[in-house]
Amino acid sequence: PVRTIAVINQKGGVGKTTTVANLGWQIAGLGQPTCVMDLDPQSHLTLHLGVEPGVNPHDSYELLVTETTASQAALQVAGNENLWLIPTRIDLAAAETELSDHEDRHLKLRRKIAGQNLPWRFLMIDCPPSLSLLTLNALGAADDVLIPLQPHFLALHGLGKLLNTILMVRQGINPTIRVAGIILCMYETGTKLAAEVVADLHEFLQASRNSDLPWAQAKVFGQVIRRNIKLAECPGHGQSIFQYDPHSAGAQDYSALTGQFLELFGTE
Amino acid sequence: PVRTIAVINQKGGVGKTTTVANLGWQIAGLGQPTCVMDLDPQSHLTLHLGVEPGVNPHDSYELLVTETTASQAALQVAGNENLWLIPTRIDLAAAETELSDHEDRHLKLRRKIAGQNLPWRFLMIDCPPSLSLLTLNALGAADDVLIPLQPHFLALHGLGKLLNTILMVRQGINPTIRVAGIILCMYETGTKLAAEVVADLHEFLQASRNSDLPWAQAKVFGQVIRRNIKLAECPGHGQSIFQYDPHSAGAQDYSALTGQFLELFGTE
Ligand SMILES: Nc1ncnc2c1ncn2[C@@H]1O[C@H](COP(=O)(O)OP(=O)(O)OP(=O)(O)O)[C@@H](O)[C@H]1O
Ligand SMILES: Nc1ncnc2c1ncn2[C@@H]1O[C@H](COP(=O)(O)OP(=O)(O)OP(=O)(O)O)[C@@H](O)[C@H]1O
Ligand SMILES: [Mg+2]
Ligand SMILES: [Mg+2]
Repeated sequence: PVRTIAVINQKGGVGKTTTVANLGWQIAGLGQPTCVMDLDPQSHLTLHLGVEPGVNPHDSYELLVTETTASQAALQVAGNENLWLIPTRIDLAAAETELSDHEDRHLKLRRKIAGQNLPWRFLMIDCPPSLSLLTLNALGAADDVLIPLQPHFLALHGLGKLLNTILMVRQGINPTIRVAGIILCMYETGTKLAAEVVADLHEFLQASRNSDLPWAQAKVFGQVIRRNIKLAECPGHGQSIFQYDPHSAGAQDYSALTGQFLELFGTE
Repeated sequence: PVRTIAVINQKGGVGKTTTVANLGWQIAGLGQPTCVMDLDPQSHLTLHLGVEPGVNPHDSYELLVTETTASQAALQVAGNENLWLIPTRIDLAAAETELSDHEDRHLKLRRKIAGQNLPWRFLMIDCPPSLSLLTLNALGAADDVLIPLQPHFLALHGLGKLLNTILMVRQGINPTIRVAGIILCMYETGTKLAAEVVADLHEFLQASRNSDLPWAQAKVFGQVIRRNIKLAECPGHGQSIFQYDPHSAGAQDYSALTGQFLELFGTE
């Protein structure tokens, strides 16, 4: 069965979309059939992979509000035969209002994924910068959560709230969800701030190692993603970093991260 | 009467909070009584100015959902006699649901500001990274909009949607709103990407110069805010950049920006 991974952080601009685009690309590139899903009305993952929002007849908006299935909503990404994308469009912003009087509004996505015979090994969901209905749908459907984190004070501050939300989801609609890992993004090597924040993070996780909290087993990936302007250039060309500049520091970092990801999750 | 300025960009992590904290601090520091308001449940502006979210009896959540007035919700910021803060707390995230069946839910903030005899020259509102009810309340109450923009492709892409939302607000609840300016944040000097994005931005604005669109007069501030790690360190100390490291590039940039802001808005 597909392993569903929600990539979440309500703090804005910490590298969620960049991580789903590049990690997803490389996991597929190593032969693991992978689908990435855009669940942010900004449609940045869709753009990042070179697809025009609103053009595909089916997408994640349809997945939530109509009978469209995940397989129907997925399109194969040019240049990577093991990669699929469920794109989105700006209309997704209306889903929250349109579903507001549905009792099961938090479970729409879970119903479209759980128990379905989907042709992918991994399904990775890019979420918007909020803890709204769209993000709760991703948490309801996910087996695991990956948290991209910029090693800054404001970004670390919100982590507690995010983890509490995941705990609530575990006590409610999704009793098996767990936090698989934290990915340090936009890392500025040599800054005191990054070192302090990372130390704080390890101390925080250490304190809950032997608990049954959803983040008790969370791993801070050893490979950090360094700040690298090429990672900000490639979305403008509709390409992953591996297509745009395979020898850049950004490509090296995401390639090494992919190796650590597959060690953690295993391959088939 | 107070001049109300909404600082908005639904793209996450582009420098909204950092700009309200530091620009607000310096405008007040030059003698113009200023209030900054935290309208993001993350409460990052509140933290940035050294205040604990949820401690103050009145805040922006109360302002929206109770009879609390703006003056009651404001507290004076230690160390800057002309600066006030309307803090917030995480409960603000619930305001959207709590107000969902109020006909006038978009006008709550406007009613608390318009026509009130407030003791400030400027009121500057920090918004969350979305175009939800909280942001629409800020747009409903604002005379002007300032748009912090990181010169990256993904950040520029969302500008069109933001401007269209402002146009809708102008055609509906706030007929005089205008876009006063765009502030380039986290600017990485010497990168091709920044130069390209800035060129695109100028071209886009040039095309609507003689129209009656809300952004026809929008100015791209000549002073950019360069990427500078001190700006990411100071929130962790609950200080503006001017308290934390007044000689840093970050303090120089925000100081020069303040001069250009007051040229545009005038002083009293
Ligand atoms: N390691 C990096 N080095 C340099 N730039 C980066 C890096 N990772 C991401 N970026 C750029 O920084 C910006 C923010 O990244 P991204 O959009 O992936 O974050 P996000 O968390 O998805 O944002 P949002 O909260 O708006 O969804 C983008 O312009 C992206 O191109
Ligand atoms: N010029 C700069 N140089 C370096 N770091 C910066 C700069 N401006 C802001 N930062 C840091 O970058 C991160 C994002 O900035 P900030 O939180 O102000 O953006 P935002 O738009 O308010 O984000 P959100 O969308 O989550 O509200 C923060 O950690 C902040 O400390
Ligand atoms: Mg994103
Ligand atoms: Mg902010």
